[in-house]
Amino acid sequence: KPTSMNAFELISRSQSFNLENLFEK
Amino acid sequence: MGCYCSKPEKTPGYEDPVVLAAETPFTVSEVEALYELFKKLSSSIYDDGLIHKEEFQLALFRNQNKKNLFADRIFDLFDVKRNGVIDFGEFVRSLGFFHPNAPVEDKIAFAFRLYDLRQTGFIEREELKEMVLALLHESDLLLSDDVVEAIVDKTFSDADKKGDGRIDQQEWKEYVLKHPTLIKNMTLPYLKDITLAFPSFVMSSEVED
Repeated sequence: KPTSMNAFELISRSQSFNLENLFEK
Repeated sequence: MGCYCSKPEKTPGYEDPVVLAAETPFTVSEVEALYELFKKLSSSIYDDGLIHKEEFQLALFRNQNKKNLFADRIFDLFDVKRNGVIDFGEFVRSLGFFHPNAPVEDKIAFAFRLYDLRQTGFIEREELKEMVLALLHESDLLLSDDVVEAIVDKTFSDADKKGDGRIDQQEWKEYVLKHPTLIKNMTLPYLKDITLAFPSFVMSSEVED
C-alpha cells in the first residue's frame, strides 16, 4: 500500500546514491 | 633563502595521502588508488584536476546535463569549500563517509545535511515532500498528491517526536537508529577495499603500505 511507504526509504533509492557508478572504468 | 624541492606535478587541491588516510577510513594505498580515479573523473570534460558538476553528473548518469536534486545535494556536500568544484581532498574526505567502516554517527549526520535542503539545521516537511516528488519524478512513478501527502505526513509524524513541524538532528538520529535501512545508501561496499576492486589502480600507486 503506497501510503505505508516510508518517505525517507523512498528517497534513499534515488539513482544519485549509486556512487559506485563513479568507479566504473 | 628558500629551498625548492622538485616533486612530481600534482593537481591543485592534491593532499598527502598519508594525511588523508589518517583522517578517513582509507589506507594510504586506497587513497592513492582514489587519486587514480579522481584524475580520471576530473579530466573527463575540463582538464584542470578538479571535478566540476558536469563531470560528476557524467560519471554518475553517463549524461553531463542530467539534473537531479539528490546529485546536486551530494555534489554540494562534497564541495566543502563551496567554490563550485570538488578537489582531491574534498573527494576523499567526503567518500570517507560512505566507507563501510565509517562511524554510523557520521553517516547519520551526513544524511541529515543532505536532506536539510535549505541548510536551516532542520529537515522541514516541505523539504521532505520536495524530495519525495523528486524521487517519483526521476523514477517515472506517478502517485496522486493525496497519496504523496499521506506518505509525507506519516513519515514526518513518526520522526518529528517533538511535534514542532521540523526534524532536528537528535530526532533524525533516533529515527535512523530505529530504522537503520534508511542509511543503507550511505555505505558503498566498493570502498571497503578499493585496491582489490580496482587492481589496475594499484599498478600506478606510489605508496606501499
